[in-house]
Amino acid sequence: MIEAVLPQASLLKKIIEAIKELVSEANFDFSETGIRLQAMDKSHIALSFLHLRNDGFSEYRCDRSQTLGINLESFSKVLKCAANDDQVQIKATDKAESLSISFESTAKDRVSEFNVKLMDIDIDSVDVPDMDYQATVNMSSQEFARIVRDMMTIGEAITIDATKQGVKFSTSGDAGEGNILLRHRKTIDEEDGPSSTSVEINEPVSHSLALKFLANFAKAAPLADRVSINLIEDAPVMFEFKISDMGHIRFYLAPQIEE
Amino acid sequence: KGQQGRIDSFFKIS
Repeated sequence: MIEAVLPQASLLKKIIEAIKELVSEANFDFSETGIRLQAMDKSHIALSFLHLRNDGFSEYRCDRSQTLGINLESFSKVLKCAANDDQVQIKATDKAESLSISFESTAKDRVSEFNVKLMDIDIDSVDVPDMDYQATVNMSSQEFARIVRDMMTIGEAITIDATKQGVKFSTSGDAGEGNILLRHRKTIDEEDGPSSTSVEINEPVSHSLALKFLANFAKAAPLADRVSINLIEDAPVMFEFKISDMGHIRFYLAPQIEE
Repeated sequence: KGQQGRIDSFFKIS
């Protein structure tokens, strides 16, 4: 038996919106400690990783570990039937064939219930080793979304250069080229404002990445004020959006490699 | 310009 309650449906809506473009169907692994999801996109270029801890839910019960295969488009459609402030409960019995999702209004005078069919999804999962990143950029997630949008007007690939001075995003295309530099601030405090950027660096590092994937990652911006971009030579770049007090979404993107 | 890498060429499939 699985039962999980979130006080606001908007959080679950944002989580599903952040990954549904990259992953059409995914296995949700429920255990005593919480929910995990790992899925690659069809082209195996990006890996989405979601972790929601049990203590982030207002109620959480998982009698035995269970994997539920869910079509994210269907999940998203059902979640659109909830008001943002509705309480949402998801429930599945052992060996269930569907996931029950119910919404209760704040006044508790309206309760709706939907069932989404579960599916067997046979997908490869990968081992992500712990890595010592050479550089970590911590920046506003809104700023990240804006840079991705701006760069996409010019090119299809983006180069991220992290140095002690800051982080530079650049692109080029048939129409021309452009770059945006965010200077490193030592401390991120109120004086600097929430839009400031920090770059923790051991060694300068540079990666070229496909912009269309970053545009998908930027869909997680409503979940978190900040995003961290973790870079290491010759390995996928990791983008992390923390989900307040309960977990995170991480996206790993394979870099472009020299031919 | 480089060629697009794949996640499974960096991380092992378990």
